Amino acid sequence: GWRITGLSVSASKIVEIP
Amino acid sequence: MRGHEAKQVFPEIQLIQVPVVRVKADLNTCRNAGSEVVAVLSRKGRCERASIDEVYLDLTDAAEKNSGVDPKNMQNCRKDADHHDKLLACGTVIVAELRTQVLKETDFTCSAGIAHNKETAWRGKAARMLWHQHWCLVVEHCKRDHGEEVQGCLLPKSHGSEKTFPGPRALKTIASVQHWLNDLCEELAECLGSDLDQNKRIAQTLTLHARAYRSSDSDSQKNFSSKSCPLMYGTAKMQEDALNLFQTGLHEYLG
Repeated sequence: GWRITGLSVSASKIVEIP
Repeated sequence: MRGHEAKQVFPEIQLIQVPVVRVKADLNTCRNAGSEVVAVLSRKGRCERASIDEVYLDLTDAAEKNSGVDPKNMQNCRKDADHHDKLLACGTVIVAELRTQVLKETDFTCSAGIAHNKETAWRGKAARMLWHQHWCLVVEHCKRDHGEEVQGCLLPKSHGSEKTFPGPRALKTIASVQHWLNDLCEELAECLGSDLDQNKRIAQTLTLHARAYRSSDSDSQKNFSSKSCPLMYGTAKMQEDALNLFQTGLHEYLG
């Protein structure tokens, strides 16, 4: 079996709307 | 050390409860407070927000031109001090002024590291933090020809939401992972929505990180690889994509 001790989601490559 | 443990060691300690959203610390107060500090710091030089409570600040121009602190006319420097040494000295004066101004205008204290490049400045700041547990950190960068240049960026370059599950709280089913990914994606979607409304910015990449171990091998050094995909707006779509990324990563992790 497996265990998860940390989770993260991130959003990158942020740009201004042209 | 957790609160109840700290209370045993230091009975007089004053503990406060931070705001909580979705069973996680709500960092919005810190994020907004950081913006107040950045607004003051950015008056003196190019400012790059490195995290919720850290910035890089390029004070080269201010150090060169700051009225009354011309490095060429510094009388108290050693004779062998070169121009860049004098820039650092000017930087300390400017940083001292900035810290005073930040304290005066926002009530926050800052710690600073001053060097010719970002990495060294950051290490200097970290050393100071051992002695001064300040809330906000300032790093100064005085010369542009060593290492990476400070990018003019007052807004964060990424958004993230995370949760740890130490010890017996470790997740062990896909359903529990999905539950938490849904929460994390909701929070991330709120940040993205605010950024879109306030700054007219969109993010293009969604990344999932996880820390894992095998229950039969808790000392395993194998890492759970980060997984990314194009970010599609909409909470449900992000939740679906995050779960797919997790399952791909888990599949690789388990070999």
